[in-house]
Amino acid sequence: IDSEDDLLQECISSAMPKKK
Amino acid sequence: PTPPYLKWAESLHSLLDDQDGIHLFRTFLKQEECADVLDFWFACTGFRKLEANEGQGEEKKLKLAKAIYKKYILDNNGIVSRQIKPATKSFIKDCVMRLHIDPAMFDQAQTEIQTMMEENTYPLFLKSDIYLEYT
Repeated sequence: IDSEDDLLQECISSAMPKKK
Repeated sequence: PTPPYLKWAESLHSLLDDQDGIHLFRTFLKQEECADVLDFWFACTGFRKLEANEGQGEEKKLKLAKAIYKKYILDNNGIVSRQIKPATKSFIKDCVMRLHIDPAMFDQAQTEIQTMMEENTYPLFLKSDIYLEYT
């Protein structure tokens, strides 16, 4: 089970632009 | 071609659309002790994206909405919470309490934080030693 912090980090990372 | 760091000065969105730009801006915000503002902005975008993805569990959305609420909104002294209007905070609290998870529930808060960055931290960043040294 993901901890809340992991979930948040995953969410933040998913919103970042991918390397060009 | 225009070097990336010149593009960063065009708009906040140009800056937040570039990995190196985000990294440098975050370093600056960390120095100013307000990196949470940027993390919150991305968390809101990520939350909307999650909703748009098929196959994501409702439970995960609820857990994430709660996590964002708890970390950035609940503490009235937090840097993010202080920049968000009371009515906007009540709206989000209401959504979380009633388990009414909506893809747009953080949109207004994100807009308020974005306006604050555009008017305050972003112009300061463009004048900061961190940015000037990088260029």
